[in-house]
This record gives sequence, C-alpha cells and structure tokens, in this order.
Amino acid sequence: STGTFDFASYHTIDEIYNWLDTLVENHPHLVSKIQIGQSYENRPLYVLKFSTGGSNRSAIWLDTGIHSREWITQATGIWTANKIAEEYGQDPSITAILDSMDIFFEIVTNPDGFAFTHSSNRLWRKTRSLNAGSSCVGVDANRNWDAGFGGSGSSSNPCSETYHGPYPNSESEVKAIVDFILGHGNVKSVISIHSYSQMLLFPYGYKTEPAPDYQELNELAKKAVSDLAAVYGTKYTYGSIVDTIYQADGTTVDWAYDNGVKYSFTFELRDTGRYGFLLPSSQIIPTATETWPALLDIMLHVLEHPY
Amino acid sequence: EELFVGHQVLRVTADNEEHIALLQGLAEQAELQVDFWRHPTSPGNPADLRVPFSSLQAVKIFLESNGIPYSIMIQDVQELLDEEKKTMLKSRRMER
Repeated sequence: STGTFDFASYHTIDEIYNWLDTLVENHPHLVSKIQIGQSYENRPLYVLKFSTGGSNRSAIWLDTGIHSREWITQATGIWTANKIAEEYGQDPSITAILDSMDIFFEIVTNPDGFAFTHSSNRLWRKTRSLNAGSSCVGVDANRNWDAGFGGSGSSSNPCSETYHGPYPNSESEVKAIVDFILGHGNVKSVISIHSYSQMLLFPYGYKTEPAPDYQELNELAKKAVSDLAAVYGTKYTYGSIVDTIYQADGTTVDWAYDNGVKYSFTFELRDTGRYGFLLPSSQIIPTATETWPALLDIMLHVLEHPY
Repeated sequence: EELFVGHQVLRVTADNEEHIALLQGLAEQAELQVDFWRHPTSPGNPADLRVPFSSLQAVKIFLESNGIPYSIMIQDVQELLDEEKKTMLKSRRMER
C-alpha cells in the first residue's frame, strides 16, 4: 500500500476518487486529473493524464470498469495507474513510452453503475440511465458505440443485460470518451479492460471479416499473452472478438478501430470460473501484476510502430 | 439492497451448436431472470448462468432434459457477497 490506500482491497467510488487526487499530489509533474464529462447521475468522469510534456503528443487510452460489476478491472486499473507513476524513471520501457507519448486512464468508466454495485446490486453491469417506456434501467455501455450498432450480440430489450440503448452514444459515459478521443485526434491505442474470461481480443466483433491489421494485432496479442502467462502461468486465449467469443456489435474497440485507432484491444482478466465477478480481493495484486507485462508489450509496440 | 440468497451460478458446457441455440433461447425467457455471466460461444466453451432460486428447478430441468451438461460453479451467491463485504470492512478498519 501507499500511505493509507490498500491496493489489495476493493474500494468504493469515493475512496477511488480520493485516491486519484493522492496520486496526482504524489506525482505532480507526471500525473494530472481531467474531467471529460458527467455520468447520467451527474458523477464526474475522471481521466488520469500521464504526461512528461509537449503538446498534443500521440497517446494511449486505457479504461477499466465499463461493466460496473467487474470489480477486478477497476482494482487492476488503480494498481496499474500507480505502477505507471512509480515506474517512470525506473523502468526503461515505461520511461521511453512516457518520454514520447501520453497515457490517458479512465479507472471508473461507469461510475453510476459502480456506485450501484456498492449500494444496491453487486451484480449490476449497465449504466443507470432511464429507458423511456420501460421499467428496466440502464444500457450496456459496451454495446452503445457506433460500430455495427444494434446488431447481433446486443439486445433491443431494455431489460436485457446487453441492451444497446436507443441510439449510438446515447450514454453520456460513452459520448464523453468518443468526444475526448476524437477531439484529441492523436490517440494511437485504445485498451479497454473487462473480466473474467482470460482473453486478449481485438477487432472485429461486429463482422466476421478480418481486420486489415489482423496479422500484426494477432502477433502482438500472442506475445502479450505469452508474457502474461510467464508470471503465474495464467492461460489466456487471444484473437478477434468475433472468432474468439461471439459476434458483438457496438463495442468500444471496434469503434476505436473504425475511427483510425489501429492498436485497439480489449482484455478479459481473471478468473478461471470459480468466482466470476466475485473474485476475492486476495487476487487483485496477482491479477494486476500478471497483466502489467502484457500491457507494457502493447504500449511499447505502439511506441515503436508509429503511424 | 438486492439480495442473492439461494442464487446459484451454473457452469454449462454446450456440446454442440444445438445446445448453444437452446441456451440462447433460455436467455430470451425473461421470466426466468437468468443472468448470463459468460455467454455460450462455441461447443466446448463454458457459459456461466446466474440463476435466481425461484428459477433453479426449471433451469436445471431444462438443461437435464436437453442433455446439456452443467456443474454448480457458485453454490450460493449471497454467501460469497457476504464474504466480500466482510473483507472490505476488515480492510477499512485495519490501521496501516
């Protein structure tokens, strides 16, 4: 732990938001906090910016917790953000990355859903927006992107866990990221983190044809999961979303790829299927630790392959 | 606060495409309130279904009558949630 914050425990949104400020205070020349929008219930959407200077440098986007019940992802996000800050100037890879690029990290991508998992329903996945004409609440924010929106692998039923919403970007949590990434204009990689299937996936999810960069993305994924497995032997599968899981329309990484972000990946972290979303907190640090080399592989590849 | 007493998570392994189609049909039956933690993808890959206590019998009969193999991954979801809550509380009380 650093100070009073325990990285090996799950935390509420207030504790996490307070910790963001602590991280910024501890690394004022590297880390800043920016607000990119507000959630449906008016919670701020915070993004950590890791930057060593320069204007509009090329950037890497990371997000965790778009599905609020996947607590291991927000917890991994916290550990990883701290690791990035601590390792700058120590680890040659992260130092090289941050000497040339910025990293943006949204740790609580779905804050309303996350708060709801702490107060009312631990297993809540969606946002908390009201749906006109239905008593069911929320939209699956990972089906709400403008990439094959509304098709297979998403539902038009507001009561479904994969409800895609009334129109693309209808969720303020999604729109804020879309506006930020498009407004930035120089984001080269998007890595969106989920749980719990132990996979590293890349476009496409909404169509069966291989992405134009399939070969390169596949090779990179292969290296990343191999380096991940080297830590504790955790086995990951990898491939395009449609080949590896199923056709899923309207997802984050497909949107990113279709909008020119070549290195678009989505992680599915632990576990092996004993606990599902209720992974014991004792596994937070092992999960984050093994994920780190894989994330570094991707980020380093982005640095070394400018486009 | 929503409680999950008696809810189980079933790990279901579809042997073939027909099983997958049947499981997808199960997802459409809103009255059963089955929450797919992992969706059925391809034969041999597991799907995880959180099933409320009130639907357990119906879902298990459905799986058994269609010859779809399953095991119980989580016996009682609420027990795990209580454990999780206890761990969080303990962690908050600890002096660092």
